[in-house]
Formats: sequence, C-alpha cells, structure tokens
Amino acid sequence: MAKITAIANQKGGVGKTTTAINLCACLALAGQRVLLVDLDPQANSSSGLGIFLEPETPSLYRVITGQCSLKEAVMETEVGKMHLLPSHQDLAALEVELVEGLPPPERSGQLKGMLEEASKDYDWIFIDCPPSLGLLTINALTAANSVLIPVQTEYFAMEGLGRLMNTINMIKDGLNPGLEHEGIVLTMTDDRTNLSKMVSDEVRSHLGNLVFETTIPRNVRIGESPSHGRPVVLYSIASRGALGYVALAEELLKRNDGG
Amino acid sequence: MAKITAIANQKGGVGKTTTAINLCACLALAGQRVLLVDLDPQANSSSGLGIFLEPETPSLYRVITGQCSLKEAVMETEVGKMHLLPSHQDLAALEVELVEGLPPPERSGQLKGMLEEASKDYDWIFIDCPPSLGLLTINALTAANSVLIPVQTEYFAMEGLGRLMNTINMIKDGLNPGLEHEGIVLTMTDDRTNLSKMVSDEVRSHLGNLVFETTIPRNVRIGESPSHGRPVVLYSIASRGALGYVALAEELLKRNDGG
Ligand SMILES: Nc1ncnc2c1ncn2[C@@H]1O[C@H](COP(=O)(O)OP(=O)(O)OP(=O)(O)O)[C@@H](O)[C@H]1O
Ligand SMILES: Nc1ncnc2c1ncn2[C@@H]1O[C@H](COP(=O)(O)OP(=O)(O)OP(=O)(O)O)[C@@H](O)[C@H]1O
Ligand SMILES: [Mg+2]
Ligand SMILES: [Mg+2]
Repeated sequence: MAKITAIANQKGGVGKTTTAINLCACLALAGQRVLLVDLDPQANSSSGLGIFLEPETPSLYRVITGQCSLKEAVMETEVGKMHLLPSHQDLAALEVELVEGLPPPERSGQLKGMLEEASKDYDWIFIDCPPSLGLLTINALTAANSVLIPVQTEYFAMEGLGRLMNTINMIKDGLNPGLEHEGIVLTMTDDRTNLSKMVSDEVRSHLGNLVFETTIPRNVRIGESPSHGRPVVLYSIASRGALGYVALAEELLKRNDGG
Repeated sequence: MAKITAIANQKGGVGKTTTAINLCACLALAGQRVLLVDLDPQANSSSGLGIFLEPETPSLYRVITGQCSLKEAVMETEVGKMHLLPSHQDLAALEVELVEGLPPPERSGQLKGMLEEASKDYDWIFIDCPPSLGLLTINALTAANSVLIPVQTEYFAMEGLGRLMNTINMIKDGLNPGLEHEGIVLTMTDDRTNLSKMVSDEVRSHLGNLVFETTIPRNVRIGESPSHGRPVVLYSIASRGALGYVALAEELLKRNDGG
C-alpha cells in the first residue's frame, strides 16, 4: 500500500512543484517506487519533467472524469522508479464541473477513489497542488495520508501558514480523520538576509519538530533545471540545490522508517 | 471615470501583490487618486498594508454579496490618495457561491457592477488577482479596461504566459471586448544569473513593446516592507526596489498620457 502525501500551500511560488519533482526524483534514486500526480492546471510538474501533453491525450483530468484509465495516463520519467500522472490545462475545468455535478462530500472524494487503483504499484504517491484552497487541493487533502508544506522564507508565505493549518485541521475533523502532518520544509533560504533568518526562526519557534531540519537554499541551478526538463539531481548533481533535496529525501525516509 | 486595471497572472509568487501595492503607492504619491481592490482570499494586499480585518467587518466579499456598501468597506492607507478595498479570507467562499447561484455570464460580471459606484471617486482602480484563472480572476478581467501582467524572470512564469494571453483574448472576444493590454512587467530580475537574462530576452523578443522598459530587480527591501505594513517607497525610499516602482509608475503614466 502506497503512502499518499499532498504537497500543498495556497501561497503561490513557494516551491511546491520544485519540491514535488526533486523529492520524488531523490526518493526514486534511493529505491522507492514513486508516482507524482500533477494536480495543478498549470501542469508545471509535467512541463518541469519535459512532458507537454497534446489535447485529447490521456491526462489526470481524463482519468478523473472516466475518459481513460490510470494505467493509460501514467508515464515513465528519466528516473527509473519515478512515474508521473501528467496534467494538461484541461484540468482547469474540473473544479466547476465537480461543483455543478456533485454534492459536497462526493465532490471532495474523487481523487481518493481514483488513486486506490495505483496504491499497490507504488511505495509513495505525491500530489503537487495548485496555489489555492479550492476543490482540487481539498481533493488532495482528502486522498492523502499526510501533507508536506513548503514555506518560502518570506513574510507573506509565513503569514499564510496559519490559514493552511486551520484548513488541514478542518479536513482532519471531517473528510479525512487519518490526515497527518508530514512536515514543513523551509525553501529558498538565504543566509545573507535577515528576512530569511527571521522567517526561519519564527516558523521553527512556532512549529518546532514539524519543521524539517533540512532547508532548501535559493540556488539558481534549481531554477534552471525545469527548462532542461530534468530534476536538479540529474541536471546539476553537485549543486547546493540538488544536495538540499538529497538531504531532504534522507530525512523524510528517516522520519518514516524511524531508521 | 476611473481606469480599471487588473494585475493578473495564474503563476504563483510572480509579484502581483507587490506590484499592486507599490505601483498604487507611487501613483498616489504622484497625485493620482487610486483604489486598490484586494481580490485574493489570501488578502495579501490588505496585510501588506498592515490591514487585518476582523470577521463580520466590511470587506470586498460583503460588498459583492450585498451585505454592506462599497463606501463602508473602503479604507484609507498611509498614502493620502491611495485607498484600499480590503479582503478577508471569507472571500474564498465566493467562487463556489457564484457557480451555484448564477448562470455563466452573470457570475462573471459581479465585480464590474460593483466597481461602477467607485469609478467617479478615483482616477485609477487596480485589482490584485489570486494565482488562478478561476472565477475571481475572470470577474477582474471582465471589469477591467486593461490588464497588467507581472512576470518573474523564471522558467515556469515564462511558460505560463502563453496560456494567460489566450485567456485574455477569450475574454476580449466575449465578456469584455474593451479589454486592452496595459503591459508586461519583468519582476525579480537578477543581472548576475543567465536564467534571468534568458527569460527577459525571451519575453521581450516575443512580446516587444508590450513589455515595460522598467524592470523590477530582486531586492530584499521589497520582501521586508510588507512585514512593516508599508509600501517599499515608504519603508525604504532609496532602495533599488523602491526606485524600480517609482520608475514603473512614471513609465505607466507616460504610456497613458502620451506625455
Ligand atoms: N530553492 C530554490 N532556489 C531557486 N529557485 C527556486 C527554488 N525553489 C523554487 N525555485 C523557483 O522559484 C519559482 C517558484 O517555485 P515553484 O514553481 O516550484 O513554486 P510553486 O509553489 O509550485 O508555485 P505555484 O504556486 O505557481 O504552483 C520557480 O520558478 C522555481 O524554479
Ligand atoms: N522584486 C522583488 N524583490 C524581492 N522580493 C520580492 C520582489 N517582488 C516580490 N517579492 C517577494 O516575493 C514573494 C512573492 O511576491 P508576491 O506575493 O507579491 O507575488 P504574488 O504573485 O502576489 O503571489 P500570489 O500568487 O501568492 O498572489 C513575496 O514574498 C514578495 O515579498
Ligand atoms: Mg507549482
Ligand atoms: Mg498575491
């Protein structure tokens, strides 16, 4: 049975997709069978891996709406044990269709039902969420066993954290009592600025052990890698960015195996 | 009659709120009567100006749903001629309520109707949009005379531009034939990296004169200013960030007055 982890934060540009792609790649290189689900209509997890879907081809949207099977849509990536369930901008239509077509509890549980089929083939399934707390993210939080929250070390990202924690608690009290925190990852850290240090200190003092010890530094190789369609560990293995995600994958495995 | 400009980009974290707050502040210091409308449930335009609404107080959501008047909700800011129509996270409920309550054309026109009342009191109305192409942003593009697009000089932000331009063209062909481009602003530029230069060159070569000559450099004072609840021109006037937004406001006025 795969563990399902949603990577979520309604604040835009905090490193959700970057963390999704690079953490999955590092876990797969460490031997885990990993599926990355691109639940954002921007389809950045797909394009960041060099995958651009033609319209009318199998995609997450077509799987959720029953137009093709999960197996038809899942694709291999350059990293052997890492697969991708790609998206196309057609996913943008799903939220309105779910609201118009289904009552509240059903409209939140569509992704969960869909992922059950994939669960036996993977050790871990990650869901890259869009920058919102709308129905797509609610579907992810309902399907997930845990939620991983990337937090950019900036003021607005820190400020939005409280609201996200409340939403997670609401889901835990209702739609998904099994939802746990996987942890909080500080991203785009910069030791040269007081702002980054202030936010890091503040988040750690409020959330203690929930915050991973590993932080991901701002590193231009990370920003360059999606234009080459590859995770940063394949694009620039010795970079501080790649080493950051390698360390994060190790810490994540340690937290899960107790190993 | 006020000019209405939407500040939009579905890519998260590209500098929509930062541009909204700081451009409005600079235009107001230059003598324009400006209203900033916070159309994002994150309410970052509000918090970035030090305004945190209590629940049940006048907000954009309560104005749009007819629970209070626009005049009751609009607030003054530290900059004399700059007013804010603030938001609270209650705005997150609006998208679903519009879908469940109104047919397609009406659900897109709610903001336009609401802003007509404000038009006579201001020279310029700016709308800070959320990171999505959902109903809130569609309402903004339907109400607006023009759209200003901040583009962070990063790969994913560049890649999403095509989709945003298509959406704008669709609105222009249907809901709002008068919608024009105000321009594209390159944000968080960094002369030290090839990535930033590559993206800047690419965007300029594709979109030519649509792109403002003024670019906004990555500058830590910009990131610090919202934690002080003030626009960067008030927080750190001599910083490269503040000077960037002063220059942008000048170029915007020149493009509009032909002056
Ligand atoms: N550690 C880092 N160092 C440098 N650049 C980074 C880093 N992490 C992410 N980036 C860049 O910052 C931008 C935002 O990251 P990303 O797109 O992963 O965030 P996101 O939360 O998925 O955004 P959205 O809210 O739009 O989905 C991207 O251009 C990415 O390449
Ligand atoms: N030129 C700049 N230099 C340094 N930091 C910046 C700059 N512009 C924006 N920032 C910071 O980058 C982050 C993203 O900017 P901002 O929140 O304005 O983007 P946004 O597009 O409004 O995000 P969202 O999609 O979540 O609404 C913020 O923490 C902001 O303070
Ligand atoms: Mg993303
Ligand atoms: Mg914003």
